[in-house]
Amino acid sequence: PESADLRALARHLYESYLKYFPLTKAKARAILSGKTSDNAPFVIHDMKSLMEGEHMINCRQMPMQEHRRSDVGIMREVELRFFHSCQSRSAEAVSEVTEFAKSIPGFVNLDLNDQVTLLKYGVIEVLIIMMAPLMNKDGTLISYGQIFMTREFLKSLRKPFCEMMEPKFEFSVKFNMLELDDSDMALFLAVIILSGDRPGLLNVKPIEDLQETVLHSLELQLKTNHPDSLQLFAKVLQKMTDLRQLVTDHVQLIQLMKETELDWCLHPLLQEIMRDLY
Amino acid sequence: KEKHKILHRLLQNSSSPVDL
Repeated sequence: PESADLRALARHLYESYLKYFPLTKAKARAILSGKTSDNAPFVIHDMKSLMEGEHMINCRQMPMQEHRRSDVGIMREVELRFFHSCQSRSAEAVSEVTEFAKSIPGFVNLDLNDQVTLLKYGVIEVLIIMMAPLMNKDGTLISYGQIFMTREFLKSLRKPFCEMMEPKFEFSVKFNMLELDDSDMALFLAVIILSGDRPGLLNVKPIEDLQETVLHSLELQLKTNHPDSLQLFAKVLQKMTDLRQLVTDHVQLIQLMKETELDWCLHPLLQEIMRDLY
Repeated sequence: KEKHKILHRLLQNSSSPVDL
């Protein structure tokens, strides 16, 4: 394709990225560096601040149960409520990623079953990539940037909750060193979604054709946007290998939680995605 | 199709993200 077409594709995907994803990297970095006129985020660094900040997270689906009144019981419940609200937010985010996928030219013309497969296998990878701009080495923004939760606090939760986020921090700190901006991210997300090697695809060729065009667009975009960053295109693509391992480990952890946590019930949409995934 | 009915619904919904 002509470079003008590739640039138009990049612009189109950037516009739908801005339309569907409420917290951009630009905004997140402004919040994290204190360069915004908005209020600084509320910091959650221990159980007390989690309980204080709970009203800012959507925790209403799971009211405090009467029969547990000991401190340990209450803390256990606060943890569970927090992870339930993480699930609700993740389900919302899946819906946003779906709208973004539908805006990729040609996506909605693919076989509907293949669209489902691409989302099923791609969406957690996309969500992990989208978490990276919200993170730094010390913690992560949540609740649309209203809250900063520290990495140490997440590590201090009981097993297996404490194991959930640490691998994402390790990945994100390295990924952020590539310094992609929102317009680069939009193209990279589309490349991830259009992976022709997902298990069970019926018609691979049109998916690979679409991905090839987006890859050309990403390559051109990175050369133009980051002229001094050598081999950036190759480095970005290499991240896709790390992502698959992260998703496999994440799904295993969720399965483990389903078995060990009696109070744990997985959001139906997340269940659909994770069932028979890897 | 039954196994992924919410994903199907999200994909076939023509407006903005659906309320989950």
